[in-house]
Amino acid sequence: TVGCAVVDQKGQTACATSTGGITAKMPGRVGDSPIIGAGGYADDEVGAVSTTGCGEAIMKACLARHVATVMGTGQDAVSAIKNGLNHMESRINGFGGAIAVSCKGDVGMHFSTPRMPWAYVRLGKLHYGIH
Amino acid sequence: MVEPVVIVHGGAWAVPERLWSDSVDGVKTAALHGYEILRKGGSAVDVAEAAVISLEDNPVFDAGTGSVLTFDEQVEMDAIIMNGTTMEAGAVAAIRNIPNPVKVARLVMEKTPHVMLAGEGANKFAAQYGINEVDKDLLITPYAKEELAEYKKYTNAVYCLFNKTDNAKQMGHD
Repeated sequence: TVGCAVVDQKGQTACATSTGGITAKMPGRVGDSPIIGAGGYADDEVGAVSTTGCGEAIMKACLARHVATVMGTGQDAVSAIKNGLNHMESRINGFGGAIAVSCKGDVGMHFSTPRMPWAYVRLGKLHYGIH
Repeated sequence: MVEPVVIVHGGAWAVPERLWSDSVDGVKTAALHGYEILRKGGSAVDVAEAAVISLEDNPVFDAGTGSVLTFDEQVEMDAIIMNGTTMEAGAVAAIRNIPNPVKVARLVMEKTPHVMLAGEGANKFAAQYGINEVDKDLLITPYAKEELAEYKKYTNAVYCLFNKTDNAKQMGHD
């Protein structure tokens, strides 16, 4: 799975997520990625989110909307993602990761899997990691 | 004014060490590509789409070229795009043999009153806008084939052990 979250100078947000799914999936199986509020969510009043991981768990947790809702309470992006992932793990025993930007330009990423490659550019500077 | 940010990911999983370098290079390239479009005045939606296309075109990632295979050895992909300003969204599910499903998702968002198209209907819709299916072999990597073969070999081995009672499935054998 891959994804992107963006906020521009005007505070306008967008997200996108795309995936091939999981190896040996049943034909016709659809995961979280194309589901609004699960695989992605964007709202200029809050921010934008893209998720990845165990699709069935992410759908049950409505992970992207969960993260956006928590950001809307004023928490920073990383805390909001951690909140969503903790909820998903404790309630559904599911693992994954997410990236998020707030409408104010706060940026965050976190994952409960062993690794997730990520990168962001802010103030013209590139940041990246995988572990 | 807000300080603009573009962030991308390449999937949360147990990425093996041999893919670490290529995976990080891929997300760096996508983030920089998106930021360049943003710098040139592209919209947030333009940036999200372009960054994901960059990732879909990179065979190291499970999306577009490099997608993993279904049990039937097919390529079925899902994608979404959402505009936070208008709250419009578009998505495709189980679309087959399209290099960039996110492009079709954007077309669903902008050209239809719907939010999601799935399966054969999604492919037909894409074709109406000149996005035709390609030979699936163009999207399938050797790694995807190996993964599926390994899965089937392992599954067969486990289920053979429990063939008489089919307990393996009942047990949710790991």
